[in-house]
Amino acid sequence: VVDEPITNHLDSSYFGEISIGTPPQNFLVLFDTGSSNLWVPSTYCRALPSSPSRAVNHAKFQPNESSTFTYNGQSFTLSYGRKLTWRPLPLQIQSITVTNQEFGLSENEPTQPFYYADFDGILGMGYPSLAAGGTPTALQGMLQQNQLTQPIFSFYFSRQPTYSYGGELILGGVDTQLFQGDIVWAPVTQELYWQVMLDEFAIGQSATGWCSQGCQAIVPADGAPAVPGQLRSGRGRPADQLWLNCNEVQNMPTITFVINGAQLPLYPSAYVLNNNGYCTLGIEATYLPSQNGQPLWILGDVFLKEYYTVFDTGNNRIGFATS
Amino acid sequence: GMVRIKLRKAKSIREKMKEAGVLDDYLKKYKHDPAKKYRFSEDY
Repeated sequence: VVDEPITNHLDSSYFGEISIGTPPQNFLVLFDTGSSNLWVPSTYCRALPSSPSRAVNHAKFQPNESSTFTYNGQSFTLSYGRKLTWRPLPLQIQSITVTNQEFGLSENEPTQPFYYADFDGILGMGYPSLAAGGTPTALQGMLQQNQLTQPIFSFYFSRQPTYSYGGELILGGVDTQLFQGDIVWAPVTQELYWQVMLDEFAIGQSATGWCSQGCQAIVPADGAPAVPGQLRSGRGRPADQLWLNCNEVQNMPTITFVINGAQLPLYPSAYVLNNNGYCTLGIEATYLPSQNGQPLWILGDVFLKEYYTVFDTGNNRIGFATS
Repeated sequence: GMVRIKLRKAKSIREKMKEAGVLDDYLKKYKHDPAKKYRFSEDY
């Protein structure tokens, strides 16, 4: 097992509470549309030597306190560490109960950055084909056990998020009070991640043509947005280190994503982050292409704050509406 | 059949590592790319 740093979650900051086991044990988990496994730390978790306190800094599942625990003898490996798979236990998310949900327990702390995470584990909401070890996803469990009215979930991110209220995940439908206008739907182009085709990208009034040969956009609910790095040639440093003059923000252009023929603009007030008078660009660069070689875009939290986003597993499509 | 789960927004790992003074060294050691988690090349 080669542990890879959990750099892919450096910018994750929205999470919610679930319970596992009988009696229920509570955990804060990242609802991650970019992975498909459910895992939490356990009392078997060993801290890495590089951890600041040599102690695991999160809520840990205690098998001995669950009346139904049994190790099923399997393990799976995620990019940031090995997980032991446990026999199905009840998973509770508010009033939703999945009676038999397989999940993973960390047997080691998944690398140094995780120590600093405010969430304990991850509940993957990607497609089942992405699940390491072939374990059923939590969403599959909810659907198979008829826990949801519709095979849909949707995210609302508040524009003024706080620790007590950062937004909502709605399981089983959409909340029409959280968006306005129509929902623009786009078909999922690959049933692995939540990925759609990006037709065009415009800066100000000008179409760039950067997607004339096709672009793919992933819609994660777990991190910062990113644009293909080649569009930022010459900068030579991550976008998040670009300091901007806050007084100039109003003069910056609107950027517009065209998805399935619909224009989805992002105003500078959305993509420039103002932290107590210090402004930075809230968009990172990525240098990795999509699986078909087309430029990969990531529509992260900056985008989701502006657009209520619906993930429709029944029709394999993603919907966007003005938040 | 429809459940609303309140999300909390906390500081990101990046922000907390920065506050702890360990981010720069970490990023020098490990190249970060936001698309790294999307492992298209791996055979899932």
